[in-house]
Amino acid sequence: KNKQASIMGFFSKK
Amino acid sequence: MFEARLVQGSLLKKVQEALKDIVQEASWDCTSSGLSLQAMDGSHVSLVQLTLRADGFEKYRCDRNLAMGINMGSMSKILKCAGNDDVITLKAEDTSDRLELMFESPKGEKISNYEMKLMDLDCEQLGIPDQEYSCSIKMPSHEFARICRDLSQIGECVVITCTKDGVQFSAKGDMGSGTVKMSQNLGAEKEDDQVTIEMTEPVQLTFAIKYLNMFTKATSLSGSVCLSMSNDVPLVVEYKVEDMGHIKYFLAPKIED
Repeated sequence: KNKQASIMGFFSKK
Repeated sequence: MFEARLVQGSLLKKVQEALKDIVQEASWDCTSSGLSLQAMDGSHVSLVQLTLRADGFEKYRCDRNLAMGINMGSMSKILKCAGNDDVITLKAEDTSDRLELMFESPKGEKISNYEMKLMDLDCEQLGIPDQEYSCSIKMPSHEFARICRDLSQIGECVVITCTKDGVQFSAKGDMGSGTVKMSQNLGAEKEDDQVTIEMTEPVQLTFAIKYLNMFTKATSLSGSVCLSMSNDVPLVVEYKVEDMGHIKYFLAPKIED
């Protein structure tokens, strides 16, 4: 089963 | 003082239509180099980034950097009051909590002025890494929209597989499955009709189709769309805004639980 990843897991906070 | 005049006002109307379903509120950042916006959807699954360069406007002035907090629903309502052929001018004083929008008909006989309240927004900005992608696919934007619309009837997810032979979009659901394959087509007469695939490594990723369908609201901005993918990182769906900028949508993939 696939789970939706969050975009925040890929881009760091500025 | 911030002032930006765009003769092809329809571009701003289209940009707004391309953003409003994904983002409810956003900070429009004005600097001397142009207008930009970065915002996530409410579920933090996708991110949209808009750039409109200053040199794309007929007149552009920005004395001090400005972050205008805008309710996108309100902005849409007001921009719908502009005709497709109208010239649009945006204006804001440095310390004002309002954005002025002026719409001029092409012959100048009708001038409409609107004022929109700005909001105080505490937006989280993410650093988007500048990276090389394993696959870059350029295809007609209407084909991409069609594929997303068609496959969303079949299932909630689309698997995008890119190899040197082409790019394949597949979905499956309770009623069955569907697959659309696009092959490279360099012979098309119009550049927008071409399908080009640049690949250093094959890629397969799974995405929620509903987000891709929202991205395709930008279709009227550009005849072609570029998809950039690498395994295990967000997909980038890019539409050019004439020669003045772009809208880039980033979508986090579905990953194995």
